[in-house]
Amino acid sequence: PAPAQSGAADAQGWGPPPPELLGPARFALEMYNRGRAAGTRAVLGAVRGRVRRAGHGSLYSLEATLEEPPCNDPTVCQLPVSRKTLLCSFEVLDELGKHMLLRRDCGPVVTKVTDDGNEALNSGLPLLTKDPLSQDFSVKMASIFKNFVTTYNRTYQTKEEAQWRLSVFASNMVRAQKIQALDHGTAQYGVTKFSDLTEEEFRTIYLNPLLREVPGKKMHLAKSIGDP
Amino acid sequence: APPEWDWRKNGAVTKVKDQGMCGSCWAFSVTGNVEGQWFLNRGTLLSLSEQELLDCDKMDKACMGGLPSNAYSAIKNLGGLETEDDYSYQGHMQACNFSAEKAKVYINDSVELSQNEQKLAAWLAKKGPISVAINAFGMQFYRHGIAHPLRPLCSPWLIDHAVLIVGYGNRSEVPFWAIKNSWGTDWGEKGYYYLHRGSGSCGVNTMASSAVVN
Repeated sequence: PAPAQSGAADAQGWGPPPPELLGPARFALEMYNRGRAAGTRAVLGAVRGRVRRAGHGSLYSLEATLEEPPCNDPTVCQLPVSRKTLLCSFEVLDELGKHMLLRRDCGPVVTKVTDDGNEALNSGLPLLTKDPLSQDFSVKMASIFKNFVTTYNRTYQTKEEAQWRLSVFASNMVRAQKIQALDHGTAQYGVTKFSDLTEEEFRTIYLNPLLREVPGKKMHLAKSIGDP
Repeated sequence: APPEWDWRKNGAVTKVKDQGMCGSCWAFSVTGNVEGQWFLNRGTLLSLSEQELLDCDKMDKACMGGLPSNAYSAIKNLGGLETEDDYSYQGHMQACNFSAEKAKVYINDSVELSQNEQKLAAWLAKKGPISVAINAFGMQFYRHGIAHPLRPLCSPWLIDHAVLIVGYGNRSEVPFWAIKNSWGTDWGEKGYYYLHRGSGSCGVNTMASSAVVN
């Protein structure tokens, strides 16, 4: 594995967990095995990932292989499974030494990229199809995107643009999920009329960076209510 | 301050508007505030022109952004605001076409408000909707409910969107600000955004201001 950069284990290759990722990786495994009896717990395999630091917290995005133990107990699993390898992605927030599992996605390891004949999807989602996400995820995403196009009456000039917007839409769905995980109010995030815009486009078109860049005219302070 | 307040129920808020593909949120935040001030001090609710600010407020940058404090000053110097009907919104900058004779409202001054959210609530309940500026983190995908992003992700130092607070209250004991946005009624809760109150969430208390109408 590539040596960890100081202060950031960024975009590591697969291999035993680098020291920086060991803590959150073990915490994620502990959460995964919670409630399981001894002998039925999964074991941590290879780990890779990166860390983003902000304020007092660090957000670890990890990908790890987990080895499920053989399962011969018919009451636990219908078919005897000798050993199953899962590929999981975890998001772990470490705030002042306290870990919190924000997201967990696990699925069987996908050994090859399936070609299901849906070019718009596959070519538009190069990253995703390489992810361990199941095929029905892609089909579901395509139908959600189709609903979006109908609901908000979207038109795209070319097939290429449609493919590009589909891939932006799909990655925005993942972003919305992350924002959802990191909100401790009651808000719901998901598909909106801006879901086919990249973050850059949205910022440039709809937001107003001047607000933080330029001090406005000085105004005097209003009296508080009830102030004699 | 009363436990809850909503100027939409008291006739001080016009319908939700749509800034289109333009960074003119500052103009909508300010006209929304002036609409409320004119209603509360002169008794008439008028829908006022953002396009006039885009075209004629030379201190600000139309679709590239602007500041409420500059906009108040521009309204004062121009001599008032025309109505939406008289000077309709185009969503991009044009030559200034303001005429003082058509101005239906004027303002005398503008003030900066406290950063204490309890004082802000008291001010709002007594004086009217407040222009504020927030960090828009998460708003691209907001659908409904009370937003309360983790503080490191919605820093009060990265303010990038101006909106209008029209009320406040509690939903299942979660305190909120009711915020009128300018992205149309097909975004958020019929055009409104609900943000956690009392924790300085997304910098909501850092740039509160209002026009003054004598």
